[in-house]
Amino acid sequence: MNIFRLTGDLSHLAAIIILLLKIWKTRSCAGISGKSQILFALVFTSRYLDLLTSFISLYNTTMKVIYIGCAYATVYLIYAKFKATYDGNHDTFRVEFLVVPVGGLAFLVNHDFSPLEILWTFSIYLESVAILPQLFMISKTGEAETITTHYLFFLGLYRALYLINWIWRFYFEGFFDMIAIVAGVVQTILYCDFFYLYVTKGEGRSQLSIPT
Amino acid sequence: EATDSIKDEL
Repeated sequence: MNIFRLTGDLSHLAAIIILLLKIWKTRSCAGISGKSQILFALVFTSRYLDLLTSFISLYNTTMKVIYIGCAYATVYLIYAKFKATYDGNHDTFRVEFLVVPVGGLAFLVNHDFSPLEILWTFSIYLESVAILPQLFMISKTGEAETITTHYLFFLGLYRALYLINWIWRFYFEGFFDMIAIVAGVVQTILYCDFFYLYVTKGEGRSQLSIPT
Repeated sequence: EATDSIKDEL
């Protein structure tokens, strides 16, 4: 494991924990897209089914369990515990427009036509676009709380670091996985506009306003 | 099939 992969994982973990703590501490999930969080729970569930079939390392298993656990805890907080604060009226992205095409693509373009492999591919494709309901919600309300922007920053940073990890692995190990790389590039590009606003306008402000 | 090398990633 190289340093980019490790910092990518830690950045991903930071994002997940930041969101969970924000909701827990403020007793509110205002401004958070429950739909994006359901998609992420779906991503982790379909990708980490190999927890049941193979053991890779203690690190790998631990992180997967934490990611899955946190994803479902977040969904629980949004849709059950703090349901009253959930901003459903602004969370109107049609997720079937993501899940159905992504599911179809996973069937058509994969490494091997087997159930686990198709689910893994599905999770890779779905993850690349799972943040869209959240970005859509922010563009609709026109603003995001600072802590939410930190969450998005770490989530975007994670995939950007993975891209550097894959460049590193290509040069030093001759390794590359086209499905992961293409989806990873798409995922990172979706955050670019946000990164720009985060860096140029986020400093010293309590809220990030996104021009619609 | 995707290699074990990519499956090792999260």
